[in-house]
Amino acid sequence: QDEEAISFSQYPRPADTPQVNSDLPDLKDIKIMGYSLRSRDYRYTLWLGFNPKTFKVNVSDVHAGELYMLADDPGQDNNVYSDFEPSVMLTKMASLP
Amino acid sequence: ERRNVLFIMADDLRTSLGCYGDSVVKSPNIDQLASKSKVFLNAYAQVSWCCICLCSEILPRGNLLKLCFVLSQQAVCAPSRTSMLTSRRPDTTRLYDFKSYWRVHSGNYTTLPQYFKSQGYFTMSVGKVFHPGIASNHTDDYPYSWSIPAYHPASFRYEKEKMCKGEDGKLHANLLCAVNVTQQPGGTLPDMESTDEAVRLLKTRANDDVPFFLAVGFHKPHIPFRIPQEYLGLYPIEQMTLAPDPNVPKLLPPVAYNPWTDVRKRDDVQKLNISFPYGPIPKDFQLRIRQHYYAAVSYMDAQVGRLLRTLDELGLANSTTVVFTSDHGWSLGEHGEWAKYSNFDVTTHVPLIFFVPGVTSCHDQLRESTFPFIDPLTQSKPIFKIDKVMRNMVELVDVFPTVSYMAGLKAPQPCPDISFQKELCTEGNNLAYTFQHQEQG
Repeated sequence: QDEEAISFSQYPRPADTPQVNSDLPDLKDIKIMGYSLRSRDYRYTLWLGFNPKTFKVNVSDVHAGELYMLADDPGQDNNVYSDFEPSVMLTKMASLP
Repeated sequence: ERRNVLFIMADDLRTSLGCYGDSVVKSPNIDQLASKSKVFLNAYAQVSWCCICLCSEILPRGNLLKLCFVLSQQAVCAPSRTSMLTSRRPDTTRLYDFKSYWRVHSGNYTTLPQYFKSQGYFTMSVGKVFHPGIASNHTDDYPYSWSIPAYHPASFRYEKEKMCKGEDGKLHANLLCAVNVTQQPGGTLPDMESTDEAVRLLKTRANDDVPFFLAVGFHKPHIPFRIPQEYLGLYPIEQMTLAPDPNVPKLLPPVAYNPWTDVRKRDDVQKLNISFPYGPIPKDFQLRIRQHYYAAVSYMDAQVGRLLRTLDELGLANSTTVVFTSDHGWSLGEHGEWAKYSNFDVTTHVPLIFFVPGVTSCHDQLRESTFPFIDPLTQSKPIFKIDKVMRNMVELVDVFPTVSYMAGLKAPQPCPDISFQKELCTEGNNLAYTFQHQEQG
């Protein structure tokens, strides 16, 4: 009961760069899904290729990543994703309960 | 014994509340509610103890890495509300826009009010609870979820029309729309009308033995900021400040940035000729947006106060569980963004407050009332002690099982890994244990 919990959220995008329907893409236009994982120490987000017909995400198709270490960066202004080896992060995610 | 439920949902309300540590906002009625409630400080999106592996079948052959993503709530109105009210994650509802009804699109998932109705409750909806339109079958999911058709305030039809007096003296569809209420159609505004109707409904249920579930969905602080102009006086513009980080971060991936298109479309914002997609909005206008948002929060807080006062006056405060939450948050200029269309914490962090009589508060029948109304316009900001908090992450899919249990019903069973065919189950946790458990660590 006292184990640290993780919360998740997601957001769809139609493209890699902002366009007029980036805020509210129709289902058929969703090409990328951003999955966020947050704990009390960090927020980690991967923007992954998404197939709106099958609703499947392709974890090999990483469009972008975000990582914010909240102790030093509570405002989430300093993305340190590129400072970490992606495979190391993915291994850590896989070991989550 | 079964408790009544008063379920209050604000629209686009971030944790800009006194009880969540915001020192600028005046939200005395919600703060008073929080002082007698369990406050979940970190309600973002869903948290799940089990890990659903959705990706293994598309991993390249030979890759031994098994990734588990538990897919949960997104910061957009319709999927967010449907997800919360069905206690299913977006990848179960498969709703990523507001153009589908879950019972047709995905599965015949039971909703929170529907469950209460099936257990003998009289269920009622006032205002924006389900997302209107196709997303709730054009009926707010009546009759499944509600004993009577949902009520919507008549004055809402003016919300997107040209109701805001501009500098030219003409009416516009502005973002910033503080008005003289007496000059509005009907001399009212949607959340005032909703509160009037909710008060009326509470009076009809006061002496009925059948327990009730009343959901009240306020339309504020969603844009446009069409609010009584007197609330702006609580936030003098000279005292407003910009967001602490108002610039687009250099290392923010372009895909992560949301261009706040709905804000841009408002007449007063269009006149500013802001470049797409990064802007920025001129600083003085940024201050005015923040001022109007906070004023909208105070206005909504006053409506919550009116509702809770009525609950009290009718003698229902000691037999009614009150839940206060929001569908998602709103960016106020952080990272150069506005609105809600991102994964940042300001858009996903929401208030979640549970008042349970006899559990979070002991009602002393000999003393003063539980929820005396506090007028933010005339009364000084009271200080409330918020001491029943939970800091660990919780999810809005937890609301359904938790409300059920705290009202005296059995919480729905956890969903199986594949739950499309299962009508009643929950992908959230029953948080009832947290009401008696002291958080460690």
